[in-house]
Amino acid sequence: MNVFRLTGDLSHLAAIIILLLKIWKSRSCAGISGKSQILFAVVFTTRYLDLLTSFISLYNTSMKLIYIGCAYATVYLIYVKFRATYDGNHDSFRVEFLVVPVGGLAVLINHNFSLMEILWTFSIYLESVAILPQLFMISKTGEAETITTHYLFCLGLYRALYLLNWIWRYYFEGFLDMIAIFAGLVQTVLYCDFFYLYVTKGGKDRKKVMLP
Amino acid sequence: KKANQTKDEL
Repeated sequence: MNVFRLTGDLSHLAAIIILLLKIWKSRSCAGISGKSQILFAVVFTTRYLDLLTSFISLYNTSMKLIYIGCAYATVYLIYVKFRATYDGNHDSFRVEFLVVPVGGLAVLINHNFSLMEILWTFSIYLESVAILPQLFMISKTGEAETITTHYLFCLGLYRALYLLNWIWRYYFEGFLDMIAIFAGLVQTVLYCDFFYLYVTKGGKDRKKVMLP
Repeated sequence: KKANQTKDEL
């Protein structure tokens, strides 16, 4: 464990909690892409199946359970409890255009051709594009609530910190996982546009306007 | 191969 990975995990946890609390307290999921949240639930489910097969540490296991629990709770709030506030018209990204290519890529490019490894690879590739429906929705509505931008900032920051973690681990431990690094780069690049707007428009206006 | 180390990351 190193400082980049720890702050990355905490940033990821913060994002997940921020979103869950925002929906719960405002009793509304307006402006939130339910499709992205479903993709994240799939990402955690396919990646953390090893909860059933191996124990790494209390931290590892508890964080995985928290991530999975919050992901499904968020999906439940969006599609069941506050479904009346779900903005389905703007959440129109065709996720099959993500899931099918990612699934094919996971079968073609992986570290070894076993079910667990392919599911893990699928999860890594899917996570890198899972935020697209959310970013697409914001570009369609043209704005996002401030709290949503904080959620996206923490979520984007987490994988950027993981990139630093992989540099650290390569230098100190000789650890190298090109699949995770490649997907992490793609994931972080997708946020760059948002990062720029978040920093330049930070604090100026209540409703952050996002240029399409 | 290095990549096959145990998957200890989240």
